[in-house]
Amino acid sequence: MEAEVDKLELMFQKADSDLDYIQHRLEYEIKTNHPDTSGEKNPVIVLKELSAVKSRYQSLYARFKPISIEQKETKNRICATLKKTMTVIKELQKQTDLELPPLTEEEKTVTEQLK
Amino acid sequence: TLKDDINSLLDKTRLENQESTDFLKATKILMK
Amino acid sequence: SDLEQLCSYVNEKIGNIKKIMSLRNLGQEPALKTTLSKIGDEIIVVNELLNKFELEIQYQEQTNNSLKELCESLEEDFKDVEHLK
Repeated sequence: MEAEVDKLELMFQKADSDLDYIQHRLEYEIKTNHPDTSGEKNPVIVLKELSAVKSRYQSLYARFKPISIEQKETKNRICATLKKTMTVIKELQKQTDLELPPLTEEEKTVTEQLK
Repeated sequence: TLKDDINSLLDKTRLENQESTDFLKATKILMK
Repeated sequence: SDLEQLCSYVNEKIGNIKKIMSLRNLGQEPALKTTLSKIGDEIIVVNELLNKFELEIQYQEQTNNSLKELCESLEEDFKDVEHLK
């Protein structure tokens, strides 16, 4: 069994290096057939840049997603805490008969906005 | 389509950023 | 799953080679050449979009930190008000 596995492993390694050789040989052939003229890239480079752009997009998207979710959660937490705080302040106001200055126009607008 | 995806995501992020900036300003006014 | 990974690894390599094979005859047809240079131009445009997107994400990370700081100080205020009560 052990020998069979080793043999299989060798086959995979050989296939891997053969594939590498074919790819490099093809790239070399294309580069020699299409030397980089002014402004024109050879197709292999364009292909590599295309996959680089795709993976860059995927990594940026992976970075963006959790931040966007976390931002919504934090905003909800802020609104909830603000609401609780305003409620307690009103209760304190009643208990102490303390007259607080009314909300300014700006504060009213902003409160509406946060609602 | 990759370009369209990026464009729509860019607009979405810009909008979210604008909203968060306004939200921050609003909350700071109330906290004064 | 190791074998599956191995297979997808080999398949990916074979896929790449097929793609490059299809590019091999590119020089002959001028129409394909223009398509190729158009793709090259598009890649530049997309990279510029990704640069903008990356800047927006950096701004978003900063805003996120400010929101978290604000949230913490608000929660401190709430505790003080609760204590007062």
